[in-house]
Amino acid sequence: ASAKLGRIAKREVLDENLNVYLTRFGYMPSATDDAVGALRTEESVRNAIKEMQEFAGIPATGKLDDRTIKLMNTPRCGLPDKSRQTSGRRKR
Amino acid sequence: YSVRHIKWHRTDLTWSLRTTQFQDQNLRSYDVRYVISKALDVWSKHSKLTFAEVDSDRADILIYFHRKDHGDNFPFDGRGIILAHAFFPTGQEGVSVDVHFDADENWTTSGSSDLGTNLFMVAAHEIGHSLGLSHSNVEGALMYPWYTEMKNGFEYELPEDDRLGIQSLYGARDEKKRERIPHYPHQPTYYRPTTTTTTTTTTTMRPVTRPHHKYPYDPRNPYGKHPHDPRNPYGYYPNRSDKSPQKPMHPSKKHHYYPTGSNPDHKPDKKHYTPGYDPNRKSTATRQDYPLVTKRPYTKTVKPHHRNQPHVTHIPTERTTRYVPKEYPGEPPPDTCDTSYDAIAVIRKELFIFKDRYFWRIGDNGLVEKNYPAEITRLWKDFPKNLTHIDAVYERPDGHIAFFIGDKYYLFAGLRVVPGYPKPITDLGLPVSLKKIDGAMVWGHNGQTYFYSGDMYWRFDESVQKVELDYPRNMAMWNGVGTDIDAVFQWKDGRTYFFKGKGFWKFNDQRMSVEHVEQKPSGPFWMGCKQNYEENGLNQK
Repeated sequence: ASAKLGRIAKREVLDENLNVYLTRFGYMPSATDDAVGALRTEESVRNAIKEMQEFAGIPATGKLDDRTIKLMNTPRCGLPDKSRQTSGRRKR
Repeated sequence: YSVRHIKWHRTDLTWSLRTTQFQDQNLRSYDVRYVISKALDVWSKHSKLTFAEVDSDRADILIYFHRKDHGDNFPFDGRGIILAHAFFPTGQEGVSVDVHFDADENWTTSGSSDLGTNLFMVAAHEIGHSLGLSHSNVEGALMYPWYTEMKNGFEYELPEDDRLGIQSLYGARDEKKRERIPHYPHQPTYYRPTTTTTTTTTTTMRPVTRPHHKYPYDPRNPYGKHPHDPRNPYGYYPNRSDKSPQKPMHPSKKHHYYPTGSNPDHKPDKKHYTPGYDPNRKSTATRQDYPLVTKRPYTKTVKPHHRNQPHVTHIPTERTTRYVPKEYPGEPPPDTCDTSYDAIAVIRKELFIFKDRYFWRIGDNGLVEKNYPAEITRLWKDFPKNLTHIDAVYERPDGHIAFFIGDKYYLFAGLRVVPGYPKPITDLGLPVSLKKIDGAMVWGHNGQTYFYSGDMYWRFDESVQKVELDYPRNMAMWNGVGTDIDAVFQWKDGRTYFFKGKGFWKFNDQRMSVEHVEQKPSGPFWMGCKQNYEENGLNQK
């Protein structure tokens, strides 16, 4: 587990993964949804992390602490937690 | 909890598993259907919702297994973080919603997460979405987005948060007004096409729920209670204490309420009429009244039961009856390449072949040769030390392994016997006169469990752990197999194989007949032994 945590803690990978993760699960607007998306500030990312931490019921530090990294490595449902994305799909 | 406020306007929903090939994942279709049905039960138990399985892409909830990008803007990521997703109801009649599982995950259908990612748990969560529930931020709730282990396996109870959520959408189940119909996945409610002629001819799908004059409509039970009532999608009495008359339909009747004519559980028609089946048998008969099934002496050719059944030539076997267990003091293990088999089953995705007090195992890399055949008690230590053989074995849909020895059966949870076992096979509803069963399997064609003994077979209802009332029936239904089989099982290819003597038949589940009249020798095919025979079997040896 610590090896896994060590791997994910690599900063360059983390930034990329973090953005994808937060966007995918509805904590940050995607770049296409929001023109500001391309200009994300550290503050907005911190708030998104905080929002996710609150939702998950772990301490809302706004930082990528061990519990948050562990949470992000936990298998989960692919639907967003916050309904920023359209998730309805019609068939027939 | 969090709801979408767009919900289904009906509470009687249908579902269908649309992915049926699981070659890469070692999943079996009927296992997945069973797990999905249990996941649906989690929700229906606490709401007014009912679910019926249909074989149609027009079902309300369609279930698929996909890989990577599959065209819905929610690509899967291979094995790992994202397990599945589902879509919310649209609120419009006739619009289906999808539930997608990541085919790359290491799914397990066993009800616990020991062997992989628990499909039951993930399915129950995703079905929550397809009913209109969003993610909950309550840790421990089923709709919590991150994967957590469920308690109690298939007996999982919906947490309060989810219960309140589903009841806010569909209301709580009123037990007094509504008799619960047991949902059993292996008896899908097929939608029968009916043709309506107006100016043009159109084909519509509607459920088989028409009132029938033989079975008066009972508003308390719209599905019908009689097993032959066409409104009853289950084929058995939903309420086992029901004492209503049981009068099977005469074979000459042309009513045929089932989608295909190849299933042995269908009413016998002229083509499938079996001499051993008494259509006029009254309901006063109990299971114990069924005739004694006795082993016949070995004969080289079995007389066909009817004109369509070919004469069957058997490969000689050194053993014709095992009613009285033999003792094997110091007897050497059987010859791997030259023996008959007592029982065969796929257990935990590995093939186990049993003979006398030994067994072989065949995994993905073929026969495990080192230290095999091994004594059965080496792996399943809770058997008595003087174990001489087992008669039949199969892995139940709930993951337990049932071994049959004489008139008793053992239930194992993995390698340990379940406390209280062995129990007499009469506990399963089999007749007292029955001394042993020859084979047991979960049939891939319909996911039902079958027991075989002599010239009879039974269908077994796993939900109530009893054989069904309309059985036994005659083995002639399994055309070409004959009687007194040694073993039967469904292999990973989804096909059924019957064994007798030193040979086997591959069975065609659609045509209900063996694919080759002559047996094929077992050793070369199953054990990888050197082929000492000409191409096709024993007569050309």
